[in-house]
Amino acid sequence: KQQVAVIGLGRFGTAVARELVKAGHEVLGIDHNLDVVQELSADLSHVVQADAIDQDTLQRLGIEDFDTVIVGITEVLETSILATLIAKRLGVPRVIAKARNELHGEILERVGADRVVYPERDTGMRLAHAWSSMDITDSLDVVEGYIISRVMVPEGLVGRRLDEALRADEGVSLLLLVRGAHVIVYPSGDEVLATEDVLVLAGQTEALERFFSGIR
Amino acid sequence: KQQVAVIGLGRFGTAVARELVKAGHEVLGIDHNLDVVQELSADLSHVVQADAIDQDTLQRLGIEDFDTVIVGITEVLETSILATLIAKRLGVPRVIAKARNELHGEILERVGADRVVYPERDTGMRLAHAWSSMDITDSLDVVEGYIISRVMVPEGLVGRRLDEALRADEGVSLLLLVRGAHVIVYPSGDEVLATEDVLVLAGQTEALERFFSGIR
Ligand SMILES: Nc1ncnc2c1ncn2[C@@H]1O[C@H](COP(=O)(O)OP(=O)(O)OP(=O)(O)O)[C@@H](O)[C@H]1O
Ligand SMILES: Nc1ncnc2c1ncn2[C@@H]1O[C@H](COP(=O)(O)OP(=O)(O)OP(=O)(O)O)[C@@H](O)[C@H]1O
Repeated sequence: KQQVAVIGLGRFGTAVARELVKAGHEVLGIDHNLDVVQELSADLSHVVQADAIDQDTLQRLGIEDFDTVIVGITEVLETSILATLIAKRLGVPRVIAKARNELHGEILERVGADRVVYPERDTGMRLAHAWSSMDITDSLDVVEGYIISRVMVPEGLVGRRLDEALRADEGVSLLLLVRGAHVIVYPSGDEVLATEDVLVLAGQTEALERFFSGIR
Repeated sequence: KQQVAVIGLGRFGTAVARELVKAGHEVLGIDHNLDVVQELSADLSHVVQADAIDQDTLQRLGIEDFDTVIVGITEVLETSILATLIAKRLGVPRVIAKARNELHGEILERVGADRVVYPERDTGMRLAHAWSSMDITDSLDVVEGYIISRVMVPEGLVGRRLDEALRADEGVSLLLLVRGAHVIVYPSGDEVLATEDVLVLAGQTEALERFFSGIR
């Protein structure tokens, strides 16, 4: 398990911090807003009220001993950029920073951020890539034009065998079949689809689109 | 292909609109900021300057004929909520709206949004779920604690056969092997891993974590 410091507990910072605690990592949250600090004091390993760009305070908190620092601040670019630079100068091996836009992202890379995330842009792109007549609940871009998508089993397929529902010639592969908490990898063709099943499919976006619209 | 209207061309709205045009859908962009409208006029099928909550204007633009309307506005909640309600009252089959936070999201659902997206929260959660010592470039949550992750092939595995690199007992499955633009589904055990290969792996988060930290 790792030690992670999250500087800036907005929507992004809070979501990362909470999920890392759930996964068993040790998380220190830092924010200059006392309400935020109090609200999260029960959820994170430690939460302190401090100024993200006060190098002395960050050193006193032992920031250099953390495996990763996440900077989740974008309203004031100077704060995000300085906090990232300070963390790298103190020797933190990995700094991940949220960017407001591409220009901000480029500055963060130049001052040493190991990874820059763009929540609004990436969520917009993911929504468009998983676009289809089916209700795709989530997707992963594999290469341009080829995606993995997670869908509830369409009503038109319930009760059918897999090898009937998904003929080999359609260019769509079923990677995983999820039944409750049980995940079946490479399901065999004689598996019969049931309501509530979740399918994880892979293929060219057009092939998936054709497959879904053919089920109607 | 579908007809989609995107109301509010911020980072999220612009990203969705651009990617949908790339995928061949017809996209109408609407924003009240003239600079934004001009900037995107070359990228989208149509872009107009209009007020998102002016029902007469939306009707004149023929909003009810669109398959989907996306509302990407969160600075002023009233605007997002009214635009969503107007689109549903005009009969748009699917409205997808960006929410600032959970309370905003609940109001959007109550006024008829078919789907609500939370870019900052979801990106934060995805980052934490794909957390590991390896550089996971993207991930998909299958069920709680089980993910699919896309990684560059680790240096320690280059030159090795798949069945050596990934022993069956580790609880990690290789779903796809990506070599340039070529995607190999269910790669066979005698495949030899090369630099630049991209692996799409599935497994319990702990099993993936163990697999990655064992490669060092
Ligand atoms: N100098 C600072 N020191 C510590 N915390 C700060 C500082 N500046 C901002 N913050 C905190 O960082 C958090 C996120 O800040 P900000 O609003 O800039 O980011 P955001 O990108 O809008 O966040 P979100 O993740 O909600 O989109 C807030 O909780 C804020 O109190
Ligand atoms: N009443 C309105 N009519 C039309 N467009 C509007 C209206 N209000 C805001 N917009 C536009 O919507 C876009 C996004 O607005 P806003 O800043 O509220 O969202 P945001 O959630 O901060 O965006 P993002 O995070 O995606 O960048 C802006 O380009 C803005 O000009």
